[in-house]
Amino acid sequence: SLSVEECQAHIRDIRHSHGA
Amino acid sequence: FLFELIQNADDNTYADDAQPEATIAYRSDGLLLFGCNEQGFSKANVSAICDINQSTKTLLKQGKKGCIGEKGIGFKSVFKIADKVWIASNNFSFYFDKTTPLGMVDPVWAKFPDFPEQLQMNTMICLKIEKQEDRDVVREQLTKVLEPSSFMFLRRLTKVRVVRLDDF
Repeated sequence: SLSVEECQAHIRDIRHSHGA
Repeated sequence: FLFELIQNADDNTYADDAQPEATIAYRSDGLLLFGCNEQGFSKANVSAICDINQSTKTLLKQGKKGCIGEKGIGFKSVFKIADKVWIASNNFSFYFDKTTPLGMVDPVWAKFPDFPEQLQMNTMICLKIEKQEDRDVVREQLTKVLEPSSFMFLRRLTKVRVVRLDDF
């Protein structure tokens, strides 16, 4: 399953895609 | 929104040796905890819960019920009563804050609120219910709306535990 590091990176990507 | 959360829990993936179960706990300060012992969020699950358009596309593309896309769509109903919603799965946690721009789809990395050990489950959602009138309804109706007949169509969940963490 998803690791803490992978989740953090994915959340960063999602926020960037929203323009945050 | 409770039924959406229960339906999502029923659609989740569980380990072969796990007995799928969910816990719902209301605390007197307006926090409502929903947890289940699913395997934990995948990257696709995190995407789905953060982006309703993407999850709609996934749902349409796959053309089937019970896929991960539904996790995102049903989940948004929690914002009917909650301004702030925390998600915890495996060892990571983040929240959504409806009061900020794009807050319902923009995850913020954060610690999950503390709950007693016996309520901890692998995947947990915590709602901060702001209005006292909404808190009163949830507190009073929690055990009334969740009748045995509500669970007739569930496929995986075998147990739903309801807890009130207050003076009663």
